[in-house]
Amino acid sequence: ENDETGVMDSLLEALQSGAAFRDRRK
Amino acid sequence: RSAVMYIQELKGDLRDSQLLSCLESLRVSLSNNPVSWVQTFGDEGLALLLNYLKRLQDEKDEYSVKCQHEIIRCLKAFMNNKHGLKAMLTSRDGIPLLVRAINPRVPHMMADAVRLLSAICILESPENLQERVLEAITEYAEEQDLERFQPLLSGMQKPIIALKAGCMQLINALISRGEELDFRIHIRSELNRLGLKNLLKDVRTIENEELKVQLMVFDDQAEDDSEEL
Repeated sequence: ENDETGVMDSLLEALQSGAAFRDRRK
Repeated sequence: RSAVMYIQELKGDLRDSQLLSCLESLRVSLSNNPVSWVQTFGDEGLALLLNYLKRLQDEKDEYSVKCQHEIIRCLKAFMNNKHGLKAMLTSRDGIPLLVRAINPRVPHMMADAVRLLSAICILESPENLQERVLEAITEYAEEQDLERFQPLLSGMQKPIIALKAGCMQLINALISRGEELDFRIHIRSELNRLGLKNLLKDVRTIENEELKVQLMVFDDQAEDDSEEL
């Protein structure tokens, strides 16, 4: 069950750190 | 209280302080209970929350505004697992109501709403969620007879750094998930036409790490697109 929680927290963290946008473009 | 008890309570047409207190308690429960609890709250609980949000968004008194914000916080907790997120994305009203919460008159709620919408945009999904978010933004703006990015620009002008950073996140998420170069360039010029470029001159002077990250993403993406062009 643990791997199903924290989905939104991870997305928000990736957005905040900019990681969500890295490697988006080749 | 169990998830079923909250559902029963929310069915009772709560108002003002009673509603706020129920929502505050629900947010804690949604955040701290196992996924199975959130699953039990499920589609029915979500529909009740969204119905309250829809109704409250037409009202402007203090309690309505507080309750709207608390519902946005509940939605964040609800969407913090795959089941809740799926339920929210499957619901017809989920994204459009989050878009309505992009309300510069309630800046702290808006800061939460733009972050949730940004997260939805970048979610890996067979469906293009960025398109759905942009469609909802466009439809709401048409309804309000506004430029579609005007609320984001207004948010950027508020003296709240978390809101500025959130607005930039959503702008970056909308642009970065655009597959076509033409689309990305179009969105950027639309934002600049509304005054983003000038606004950013001031924003760039603010010493804040989160904001600097978003500005760097915005500039890097623009530079990449310029090279591609």
